[in-house]
Amino acid sequence: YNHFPRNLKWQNTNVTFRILNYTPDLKKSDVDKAIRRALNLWSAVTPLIFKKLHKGNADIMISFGSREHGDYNPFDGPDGLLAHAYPPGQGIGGDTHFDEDEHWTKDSSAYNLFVVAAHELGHALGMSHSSDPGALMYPIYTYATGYLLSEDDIEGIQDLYGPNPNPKKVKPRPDAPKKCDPTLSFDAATELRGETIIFKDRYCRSPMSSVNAPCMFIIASTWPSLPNKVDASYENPEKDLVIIFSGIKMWALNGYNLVDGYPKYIHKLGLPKSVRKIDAAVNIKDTGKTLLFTDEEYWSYDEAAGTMDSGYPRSIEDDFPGMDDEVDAAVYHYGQLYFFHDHLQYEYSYSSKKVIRILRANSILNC
Amino acid sequence: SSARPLESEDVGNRLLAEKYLQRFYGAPAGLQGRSTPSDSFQDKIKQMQRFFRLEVTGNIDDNTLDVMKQARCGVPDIGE
Repeated sequence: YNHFPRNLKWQNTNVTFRILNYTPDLKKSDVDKAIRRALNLWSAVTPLIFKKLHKGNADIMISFGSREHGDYNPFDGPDGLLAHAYPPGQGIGGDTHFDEDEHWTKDSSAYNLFVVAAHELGHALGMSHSSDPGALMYPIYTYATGYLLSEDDIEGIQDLYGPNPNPKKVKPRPDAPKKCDPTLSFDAATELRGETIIFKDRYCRSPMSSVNAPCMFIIASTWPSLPNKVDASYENPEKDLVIIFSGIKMWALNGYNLVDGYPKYIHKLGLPKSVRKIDAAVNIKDTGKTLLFTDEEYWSYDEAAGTMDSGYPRSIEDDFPGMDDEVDAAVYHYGQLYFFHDHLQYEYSYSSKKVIRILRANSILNC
Repeated sequence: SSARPLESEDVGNRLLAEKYLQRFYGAPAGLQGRSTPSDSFQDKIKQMQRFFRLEVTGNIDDNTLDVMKQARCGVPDIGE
């Protein structure tokens, strides 16, 4: 996290705010709610108390405007700059402006007012930008659901104001996984049109950040309909689909689009109801089979026939000698199966049926 | 005269980058139109690449441009 120069902050924990005008994109009550929810995020973890004024001067004056809107800091039309806010202080200090040329929403379409307001009001309280992609104070807009403050955000605001004297239990979202953390483990992995995508907590990472997939991004900002936690994933290259598993449900993605009719239950694949979660999945291009790993066993699904192969489940340890007995994630390249378990990566030769190398899991991220 | 005439896309990307760096990294104004980015311009690109944990090249490469094109907050990433 970062603060503004001279650690600007409100000297009084009773801070006033006033909403000067409203966007036509939302009901007035929706705007009121979004602003109040955003302020509540910050007051829940500090001694700050926010009082709404309906006339006169408030510490934080909130307004919607477009292009040059009176502060010589013009907006730029749709997209690009969404909003800005000034650090605590007299006059314009604390004031928060939203670009009326954006389309403000209550959901994941266009720009979610609550998410942007929570970020901007962080500035109005003295937070500057964080370089942690998982922090609310990260400069780039990312739609997120659930609790918005990360540990980084909470540490930063409490560094300015201290903790809430009567704290309510909050569960900060995890900071972005550090790429070369030697203990890094993965939740899932899949190929996606020639790239390997890794899932960890709420984040996706692609080792070679391609043009349209920066090296790390938040799942919800790319696939808002996906859950925040992915258990397993695989690509069916024949159908240009990526299947994502979370709990007993599965989603099908065609590029960035969710395929109609999903999510479906994993038991549609022919798995027994006793299976409540898939740990890892991988499509073996050469055989057309998809292997589904659950606990210490695995199943084989025939993509062409759309049925589970008979004689399964089988033991992972028996069929993949040298492998650990459980798998977190798996991908298949050029005749090699790459299994991930905890912080290790096992390179398994499909032809010679044995583990030929064991590496750290994060070596796939060029660490 | 020997320099390859800049493609309009290169010029557009460089103007986008200069505007971005002025607004968010306090790059000095008036850099527009120089045929080669000045040192301070490259330093500012490196500063931005470090902030976003991109590969620090000092050049306006695809990943850097991609980040510059994303919707964001209007508050600078460094300084006043």
